[in-house]
Parts: sequence; structure tokens; C-alpha cells
Amino acid sequence: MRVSHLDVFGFKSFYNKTSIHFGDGITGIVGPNGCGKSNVVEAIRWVLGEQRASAIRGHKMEDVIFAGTRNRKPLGMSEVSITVDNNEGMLPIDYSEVTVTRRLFRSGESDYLLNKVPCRLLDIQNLLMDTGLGPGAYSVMEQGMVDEIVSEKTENRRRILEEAA
Amino acid sequence: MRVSHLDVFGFKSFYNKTSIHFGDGITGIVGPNGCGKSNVVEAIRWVLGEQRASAIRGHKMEDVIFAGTRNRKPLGMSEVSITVDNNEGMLPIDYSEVTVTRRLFRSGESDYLLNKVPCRLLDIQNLLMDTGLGPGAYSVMEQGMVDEIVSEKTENRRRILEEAA
Amino acid sequence: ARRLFRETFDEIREKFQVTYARFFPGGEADLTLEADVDPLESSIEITARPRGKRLQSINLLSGGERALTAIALLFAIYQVKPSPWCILDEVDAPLDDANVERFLRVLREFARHTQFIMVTHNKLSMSAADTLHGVTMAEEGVSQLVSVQVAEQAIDEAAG
Amino acid sequence: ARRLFRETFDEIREKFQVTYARFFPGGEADLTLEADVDPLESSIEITARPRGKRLQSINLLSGGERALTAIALLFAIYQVKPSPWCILDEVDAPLDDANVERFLRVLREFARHTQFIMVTHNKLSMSAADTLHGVTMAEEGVSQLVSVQVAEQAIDEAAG
Ligand SMILES: Nc1ncnc2c1ncn2[C@@H]1O[C@H](COP(=O)(O)OP(=O)(O)OP(=O)(O)O)[C@@H](O)[C@H]1O
Ligand SMILES: Nc1ncnc2c1ncn2[C@@H]1O[C@H](COP(=O)(O)OP(=O)(O)OP(=O)(O)O)[C@@H](O)[C@H]1O
Ligand SMILES: [Mg+2]
Ligand SMILES: [Mg+2]
Repeated sequence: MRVSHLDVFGFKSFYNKTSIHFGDGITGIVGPNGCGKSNVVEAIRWVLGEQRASAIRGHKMEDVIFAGTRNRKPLGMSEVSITVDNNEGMLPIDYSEVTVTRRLFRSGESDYLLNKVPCRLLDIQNLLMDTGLGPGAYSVMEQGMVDEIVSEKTENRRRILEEAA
Repeated sequence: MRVSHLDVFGFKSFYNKTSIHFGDGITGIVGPNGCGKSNVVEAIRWVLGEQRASAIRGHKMEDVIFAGTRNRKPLGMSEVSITVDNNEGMLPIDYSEVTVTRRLFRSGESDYLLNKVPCRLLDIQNLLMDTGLGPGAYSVMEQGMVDEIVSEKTENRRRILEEAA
Repeated sequence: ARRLFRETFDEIREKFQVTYARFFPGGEADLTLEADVDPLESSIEITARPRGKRLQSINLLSGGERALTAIALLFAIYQVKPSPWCILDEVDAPLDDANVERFLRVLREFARHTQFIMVTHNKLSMSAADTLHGVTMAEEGVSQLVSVQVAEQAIDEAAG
Repeated sequence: ARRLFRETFDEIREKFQVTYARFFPGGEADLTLEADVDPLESSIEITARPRGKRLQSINLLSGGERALTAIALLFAIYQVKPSPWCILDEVDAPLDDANVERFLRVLREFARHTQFIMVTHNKLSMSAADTLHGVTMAEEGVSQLVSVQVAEQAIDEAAG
């Protein structure tokens, strides 16, 4: 199941609607410190259902909504969509292209959509089950994980291996 | 008080007696992963009296003694000397050049020497008191400290600031 | 459940040994469960020995050696339980050029069948990418996707 | 003791604000104690705001921004309570080129009066050093000091 593109709008530093396309093989994301690269990674985790604000550096989920700059007011909503190609039928849904959308409003209200049709978080979670995607998946490797894996506290290592096995 | 040079012998990966000279300004230490750069940093902390094996990546202090390679047997002793120029009289001792030496044997025996004269650990600690050197000094900055300083657990930040203040 | 865990564990262990040896030529590593302990409860031990060095506990290894060992394990898990794509955020940061090249050699093989999204500051890793996106903040606090030439120019200008 | 801590804290705070502004042009940061709490017991808060961005909690900052903020604080402590020399082990690893240059500019000023021992993989940092020592393991598992040309050649050969 290939990922086709990610649309980010109002998520953290992405004030403008931004579309990021992913090709085959390795897609590199580069740029200076603080420009938004890890925010892209977190947008992918978030749209796939991450429920813990702490896993994406926040205290509360509202922290993901664009908070404004010196020149721009905060936004009232964050919306991220991820579009995958489902030609191999890996997702149990009868579409060759599947878009998962997640919105969060400052009021705390959340929307989830599957190909633009509103659904529940549970529907997204069921869809992603057994795909190796979804929160907690080891498919995101970042530097903190290195310490957890080689740490002497074996519970961390245990936890990472258990999610796989 | 300038540091003049460090002599490392049998400390971790330094099988051969190695003398490292430090000039004014910035002395850079470079080389591939695993070649011994952080071991040099730890040798300096160790000779200045570091008592916790965990602070220099070990389980027990014996871990600092050269453990052998495929082609070399382990050594029985680790010895590090640091030589500083004491022309400003910052150290309360009547020498213009001061060498602090520490040895550790596999038996667990330790020697401390001041300008080649055996002394006790306490003498070294007294000598270094109020110089900003010695264990726990914030004069070693490494990557783990970054997380401690900006971490949300304020005790770490507190501890680092207290050692200074 | 116990047997399933045990089987998966054994597969991961095997892939880990192979991947580690590719990252550390002449070296060897292992992943072990405690003997006589329920596999579902046992702690998991890692041992790793770069070429020519004696086996010591993993905390004595260098920053770069530990990072590469961890990457070998993550890649082993990935080979046994692949996900449709994999995201790497600056995992190459502690590696020297030689180790980055070894890492990229293995990564490129996986990338024939899997998409990788790799955030990096490393010039060697950037050259290995099939597609490159630059992210900048030309406007303060606002992220923008740009072609990589623009990103490089912004970096050079900022580096002054 | 309370007063001494308070005085030192205020000095460190001031130096932190100045150093941070040098690392983050147009930005500002602060170090604060809790109000109405004994300074010896109070937790210490850091707030940091790069230029143009709104003040948010520090965990939302990027890896490089957090590292540079921490370096600003360490440098502030160092200015208030200098030690005869200072050792840096790869603190520049998460920084992009522009931030490494800002870090080096401040480091070079301090280095006029203090010796620094800087372990680094970064080519810009290497160029800033007054003296350079290379460490290699030509013999497996055995460290050796070499002139930097040899070290660079060993790195290039290893990078293959
Ligand atoms: N809700 C938000 N609104 C606006 N900006 C935000 C929000 N949350 C985080 N940011 C900003 O995003 C920036 C962090 O971006 P990110 O972590 O993606 O950087 P990065 O490109 O990964 O940098 P580095 O190379 O240092 O890791 C921070 O400067 C932070 O101020
Ligand atoms: N007692 C010992 N005897 C022999 N070798 C040892 C001993 N203790 C540690 N080592 C070796 O020293 C090496 C680590 O060196 P060090 O941490 O200085 O590397 P480094 O140059 O800082 O690398 P990096 O760039 O990855 O941080 C390890 O490979 C370890 O095997
Ligand atoms: Mg980042
Ligand atoms: Mg190191």
C-alpha cells in the first residue's frame, strides 16, 4: 500500500494548506532547524490516530492547532489528510484510493472522515488494524528510540519488540 | 589555570600510552565512531576524581581498564595523568606545574599521586575544591545534558543550576 | 501467544544478527531472552561486539555504535513485520560518514519494496533520496514546502 | 545561602537572555523561579521564543532549537561561574549549519580567555578549532592519536 500524499492545514507550523507527495523509494525531507520537518512526521502519526498529545510533543491535543505568529492570528482548526493507494486491497474497504482525514477544533471537537465521508475514530482504527500503521507502530524511527532500544532498562526494548510481535 | 596535557595509559581503548596536548583556545578532537573521543573526555573526568562508574558508562570502576581485543590481552591497570599550569596559583599548592595522577588496578586498589608523590583521594578533592573542576562540574557539556536542561522534569535543570550556584 | 511471540522473536533475532554484521563488518550481535523465564515476561538482552573488540556491556559502546546497533534492531523488526512505509527522523545524526554509507546501502535495498520518508541534515543521506522536499520558514513561524534548490539557498544564506 | 543562590540565579538569568538572543536573533527567552516559593525549593522554568513565533511550551520546539536553547543556558552558567576549561562532546550534532555558525561565533569569544576541548563530527566546528587532534583505531580496538590529515584519510577510506 503506497502512500500518495499528505495534506496539512493548520497543523502546528503549517498555516497554509500544504500538499506533500511521496514517491517510490526514499523521500528525503530537509531544511533548517525548526522549519517544520518533524511536524510533518507528527502530522502523519496524528492523522493515523495518535491519541496521546505527549507522543507528539504536546501537553494537550489542542497544541497541534496553528498557534499564530507575530504576524498571524491562531487558527481555529487543524486538518490533516493522508491519501494511500489501496490497489492491493490491503485496507478492507472497496476503494482503490483511500483518504483518511482528521480535524480538531479549538472547542475540542474532532472529526474523522474516510474518503470525505464522516466516520468515527473507531472506523479508522479498525481500518488500520493489522496494517502496521496506526499509533504506536514502530514504523516511525526517531532518535529517542535509539536510547530506548539500547538502554539498560529492558522494559523499553521489550515494549518495542512486543508491538511488533 | 591552563591544562597542558593528558597522559592516558590503559584507560578504556587506550592500550598504548598516549599523550594529548591542549593549546590555547579551542582544541578539536575528531575521528570516526567508536575510535575513542568520548573516552578521552571520560579520562579527564576520571583523573579529576569521578567516583561513579555510571557517570562514565560503566557498571563498575574496573570497566575503565583496557579489556583487551581479539589480538591483545586485557591490561591489569589504568593510569591517567593530567598536567596543568599553576602559574596563577589557583591551586593551593606550591608548584607552577601540577600533575594529578590516578591509577586503578584490577584488584580494586587505587593510587592517587600529586606530582608523582602518592596522596589520598581526599587530597586531590581538596585541591580541586572551588576550582570548578572535579566531578559533577558543569564544565563537561554533552548531548544528554541538553535533554536534562530543557526537560519538563525541572529537577534535572535545578540540579545543574545548583551545582553552579 | 507464547509460541507466537517466541517464533517472531527468533525471526527478529536472526535478522538482527545479519543486519548488525552488515553494519559492523567482522562484528557480531545477539538478542536473547532469559533462560527459564516465561518469554512473555522475560527481559530482552542485547549484546554487541564490533570487530576486534571484546564483548562488553552495551553501555560502553560509543554514541555512534549504539545508534547503529539500534538501527540494526529496528531494521530487523521491520523485515519481520514490515509496515507499508517507514519514517526515519534524523536517525543518521550520530553516525560518521562511513557508517552513514553502510546504513544507506541497507536502506536502499529495503527501499526497493517499501517507501521511506527520511528527515535528515546529512548530505550523504540527501543524495541517496529518490525525491527531495525542502521545508523552510521564509515567513517567520510558517512552514512552507519548497524545491530543494530554494531550500539549499535559504540554508546557505542563513549560514551567512 | 538563599540570597547567594538568588544572586547567582539572577546573573545566570541575565546572561541566558543575552546569549539566547545571540543564538536566536529577534527571539527571547527567560529563566524564572516560582513566585512565593522558597528559591532553594522552587522549580526552575524555561521559556523560549524564537523570532516571530508565539510563546509555547518548550517541548514544542524542534530538536535543534531545544539543543541551542540548552547551550545558551550552559554558556550562561559558564559565564557566571567559569571553570578553567570546558569540554564539549558533540553538542553541535543537532544543529544546522546556520546555527553551528552562531554557536561557534560565541564559542570563539569565550575561547579567548578559556580553553575548550571540543569533540565533534561537524566540519564547520573542525575549521573553528585552533588545534586539531585525530583519534583513530588503525589497530582494532586500540585508540591512537594521529595528525588530522591521517584521520581524514582514514575517514575517507572507511567511507569508501
Ligand atoms: N501549534 C503550533 N503553531 C505554530 N507553530 C508551532 C506549533 N507547534 C509547534 N510549532 C513550531 O514548530 C517548530 C518545530 O518544528 P519541527 O520540530 O518540525 O522542526 P524541525 O524541522 O524538525 O527542526 P530540527 O531540524 O531542529 O529537528 C517550532 O519552532 C515550533 O515553534
Ligand atoms: N575497558 C575498555 N577496554 C577496551 N575498549 C573499551 C573499553 N571501554 C570502552 N571501550 C571501547 O571504546 C569504544 C568507545 O569509544 P568512544 O565512546 O570514545 O567513541 P567515540 O569516538 O566517542 O565515538 P562516537 O563518535 O560514536 O561518539 C567502544 O567501542 C568500546 O568498545
Ligand atoms: Mg526535528
Ligand atoms: Mg562519543
